[in-house]
Amino acid sequence: PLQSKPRAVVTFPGELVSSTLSDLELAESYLLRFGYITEAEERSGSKHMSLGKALRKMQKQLGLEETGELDASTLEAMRAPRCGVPDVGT
Amino acid sequence: FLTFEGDLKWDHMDLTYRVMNYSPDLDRAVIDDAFKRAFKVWSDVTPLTFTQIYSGEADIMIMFGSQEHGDGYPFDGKDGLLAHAFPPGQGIQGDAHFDDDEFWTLGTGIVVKTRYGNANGADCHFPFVFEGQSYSRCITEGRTDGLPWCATTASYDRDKKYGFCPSELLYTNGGNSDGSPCVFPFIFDGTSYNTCTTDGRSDGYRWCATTANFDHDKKYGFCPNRDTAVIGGNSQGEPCVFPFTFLGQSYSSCTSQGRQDGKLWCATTSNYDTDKKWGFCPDQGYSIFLVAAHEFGHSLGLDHSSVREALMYPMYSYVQDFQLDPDDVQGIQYLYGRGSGPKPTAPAPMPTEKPQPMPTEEPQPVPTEEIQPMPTEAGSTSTTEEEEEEETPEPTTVPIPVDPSQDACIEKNFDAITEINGELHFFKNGKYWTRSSFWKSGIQGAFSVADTWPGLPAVIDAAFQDVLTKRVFFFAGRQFWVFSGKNVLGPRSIEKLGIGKEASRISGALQRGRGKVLLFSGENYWKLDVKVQRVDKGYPRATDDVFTGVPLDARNVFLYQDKYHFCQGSFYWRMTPRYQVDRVGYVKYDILQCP
Repeated sequence: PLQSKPRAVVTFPGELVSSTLSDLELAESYLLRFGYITEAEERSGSKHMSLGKALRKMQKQLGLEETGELDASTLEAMRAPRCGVPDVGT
Repeated sequence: FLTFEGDLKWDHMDLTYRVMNYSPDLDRAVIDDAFKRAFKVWSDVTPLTFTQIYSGEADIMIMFGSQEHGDGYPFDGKDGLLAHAFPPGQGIQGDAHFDDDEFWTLGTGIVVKTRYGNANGADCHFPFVFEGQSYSRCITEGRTDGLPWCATTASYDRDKKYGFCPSELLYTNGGNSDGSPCVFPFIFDGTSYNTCTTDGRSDGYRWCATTANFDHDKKYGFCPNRDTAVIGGNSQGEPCVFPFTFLGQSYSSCTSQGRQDGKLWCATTSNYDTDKKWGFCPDQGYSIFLVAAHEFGHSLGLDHSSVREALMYPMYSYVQDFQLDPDDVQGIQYLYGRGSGPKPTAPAPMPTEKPQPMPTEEPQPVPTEEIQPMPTEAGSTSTTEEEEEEETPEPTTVPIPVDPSQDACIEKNFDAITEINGELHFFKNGKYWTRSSFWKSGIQGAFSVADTWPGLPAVIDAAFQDVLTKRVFFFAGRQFWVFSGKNVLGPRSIEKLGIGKEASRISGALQRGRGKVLLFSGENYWKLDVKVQRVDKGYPRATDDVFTGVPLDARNVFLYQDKYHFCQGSFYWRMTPRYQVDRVGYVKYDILQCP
């Protein structure tokens, strides 16, 4: 049955910010955390260019289609449970 | 696979590990066993050994923690990051940390190991029937002491098998009370407590006093999670309270209301609206065995792999019958060499650069040492046919490399692989390379197929040399050619051999001693009598009937050093004449011996 009223979305105390990040924020934090973007690139202005390149690098490493875009399968991979060790760099 | 920069690895093989603390999600015996099995994954294929110690500094220190847990690399609550580990070395190097905001199981839901009762510590069986009622959690029904218990078979009424569930009323973990249960109420910091608490701690673990007054006795222990305990949220470990009120509605079971991610949660007091106490409900959880095996790979020096099926792939996925992928085996044996298991070899050392003969020069194979007799490994002698009398192979003209810079090591796969005159031949798109197991001259080529075997198509599917006559058979599509030196008979249809339309192409061949050869196509094979050039009656047969455990639609099948090789993708499966797969590895690194 249709929802009688729109689902209320509640921010639960103790819930980490990460679950309410926008897709772009999620992507940037993921790419930075796992070494696809360096802090320097993150600070520099060329974020958009480096984002596409970093996305392509991540898609290649994880065996995804290398689109350079923040597509559904890439976002799904970013939300999937994984090991905390970076994929690139030390 | 990848190793860490500088191929970080331990400088000794007998490694020690110590479990600093335990997750309240699982009985510590279950955790100890999972870690032991996770280390065995690696010791099975290397000379490494792992010994658990219970005090002092071990090579690999293991701990559970949540959020910031002391190493500057905070975890992130439920899901997301599950664990991390550090490459080999001193101090924190080599250590492995597991996020205790996760729900640790063996990958298929809660594992409730019982204590006492009459079931010898068997796990709860959910659901179970008690007094005609079905239960899917531990209950206190039937008892007056409030101790949660469960049946360890589907029906207590029938089998009377039971045990007590993890509960702070039964025992505690760690602390300084040797597992004594909590005492309620207890005094802490002048306040009376009737339940476990996280007060006084920053790591979120629930604890209790094991005497009536902690302020006085300082005796305490950590509370095990009950089977209805929530995960993460702001009440890790607290049991759900049903019914509870949320946004004015009453809920008697876990719900995903209020969330966008569909995760099930519950309140840990009767009213969420007023108390805002909540947590996620138990789900399948994450397999502590699988995640530990992955993290221990890091602790031994392996970085992440890009092979999806590999254990060292960064993302978690539950597999029932876990097996190390060849990529993992290659990686760990690159660092520590072989173990008692199958015998892979570390990648060959970089070949010293030898000036490649110019295409006009005849490449002179340089015997760097006396020709070694072919090593016959135990169990590799053919058990089905008597040995063949040796014939001197026909003199063949030494082929002229068409382009020595064409590197066989960049090919992803080959059209055909077979041994001709004692040298492995790798065919691809009209070119071929050879590698001799006698000469240490590495890979020779690329040579031109058309120069050596005029009239053959550029792309072939299979080839073999008849042991007796030294003639070489080639297959492409439904045609075959027979070469005796440069003289050729063919092309003719494989129909003439008695192979029906069901075979669109031949993928490989295994010589079977006196004049017999097995020809493989799809998931079937035929036995060819080379002399009469007809397949025996009673064929085709299903490959799986005999060659169990190898890829059924292998791209290449060939005999080499008395063993059967089945290739698919970048891997090969090697089988002894007794039909035992004794090795899985990389065509590129093991057979071609690329750097």
